[in-house]
Amino acid sequence: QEPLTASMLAAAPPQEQKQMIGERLYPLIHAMHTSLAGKITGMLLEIDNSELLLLLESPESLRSKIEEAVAVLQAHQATESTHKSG
Amino acid sequence: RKSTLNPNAKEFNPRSFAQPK
Repeated sequence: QEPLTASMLAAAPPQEQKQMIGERLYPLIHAMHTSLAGKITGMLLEIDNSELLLLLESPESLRSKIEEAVAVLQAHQATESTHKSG
Repeated sequence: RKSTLNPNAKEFNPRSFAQPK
């Protein structure tokens, strides 16, 4: 699969750009966090496209960003379950 | 430090990635 470039992205409409990046991110995230892959991908897709392209080129940065997303998600879920009594 | 990631983000649905069952 050829790498995703800024010019490839620029040729697509904004919503499609996120989908294109998501299609690249998802398998990488799925390999690390199978059950949370869709959610984590969605969270990361809120980052600027230019930064997402950098993450795709840097497995180490991507991994730390994924770990950050998991931590945020778990903290959020813990809060949710505490508040979800009414 | 506070993370910029949003836990309420919409879940991504892959078009092409086939999940092994």
